[in-house]
Amino acid sequence: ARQVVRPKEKMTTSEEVKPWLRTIYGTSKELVTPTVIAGVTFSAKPEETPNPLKPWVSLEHDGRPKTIKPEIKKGQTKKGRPDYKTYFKTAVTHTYSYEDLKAHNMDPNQKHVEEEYIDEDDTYVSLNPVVRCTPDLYFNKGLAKDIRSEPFCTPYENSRWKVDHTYFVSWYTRFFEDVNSGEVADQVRVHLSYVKENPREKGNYKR
Amino acid sequence: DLPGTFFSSEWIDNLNGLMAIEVDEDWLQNEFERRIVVSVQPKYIPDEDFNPLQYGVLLHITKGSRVFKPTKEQLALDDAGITNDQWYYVALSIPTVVVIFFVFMYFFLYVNGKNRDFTDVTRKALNKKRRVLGKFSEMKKFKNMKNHKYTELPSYKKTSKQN
Repeated sequence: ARQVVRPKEKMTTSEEVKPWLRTIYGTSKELVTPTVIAGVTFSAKPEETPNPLKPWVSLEHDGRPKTIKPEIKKGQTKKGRPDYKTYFKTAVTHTYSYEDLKAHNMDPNQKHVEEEYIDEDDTYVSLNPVVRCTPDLYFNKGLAKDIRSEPFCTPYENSRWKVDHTYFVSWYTRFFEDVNSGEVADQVRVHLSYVKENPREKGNYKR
Repeated sequence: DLPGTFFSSEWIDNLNGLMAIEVDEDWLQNEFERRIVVSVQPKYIPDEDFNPLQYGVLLHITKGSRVFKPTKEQLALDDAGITNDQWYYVALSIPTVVVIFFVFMYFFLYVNGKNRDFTDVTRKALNKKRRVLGKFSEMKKFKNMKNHKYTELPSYKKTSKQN
């Protein structure tokens, strides 16, 4: 005889995400409408007090979202939010002359070049809870796994996308830099195309 | 309008570098699996210059998984004690039948132990062996026997007439 176990009810939240108000760029007010995609809430209202252990959303190899809860172990934060280093910063070089700095250990005719990284405008970027794609998260693809996957971080090559499932395609935004103008493309669009692979390309054709 | 492209999104801001795509069954075109390429076209590259295969990622879109795995619901029902276990009976009954058969065979042989006689079989096998030229003492079966009182007389190949 086995104890009858009630299957757990699937948690469904009936609460609706409500629009919220914020002030950007100092004075202009803006209404932000959160959206929920594949269980991930985008443009959610930030918490009053910043929480270092706030869960964040990472992506599986095939692009499915997964929630990561940071932990504190031995005084260190494990699985914390990824550090984007300077990938989304703009590098500016300043050249200072002796007149500008009047440093005591500087020759009168010496020039000092300093590189400064300017943070990007995170007004809208901060509303995205999903990990952003940086070259650190690239993977190797191709038959010999020797081709970098730039600009994509997800999905990995040969992933299987199933019908009626939602997957995230993520790419490094600064990869699309216009050669002529040197500016990053402000708009992009995603394409899905059919391909036919011959046996050789599939890699199972030996002779 | 790109060759082979069956889905193109709107122009979106290249801000987060992220886009959610829900796989539609129509894209499979009544096949179980299709091979696709995911590619991103920046605004400054016109359609005729854009090559999806240059930086695209090769994927499979499939209707589902080929291998049957119990879904969470089925596992939950199992936990609830609601199981359809006909196959369980089948799986158990086969070895049971085999065991019963062997037990029955053992007792049958045990009961008939007294009235069994295989001498005709052994004789036929030995006759077959005896046709081999050479001494008994050299046969594999008798090689290690030590109680030879005398050496054998030579034996010849029997012709079919002599049988």
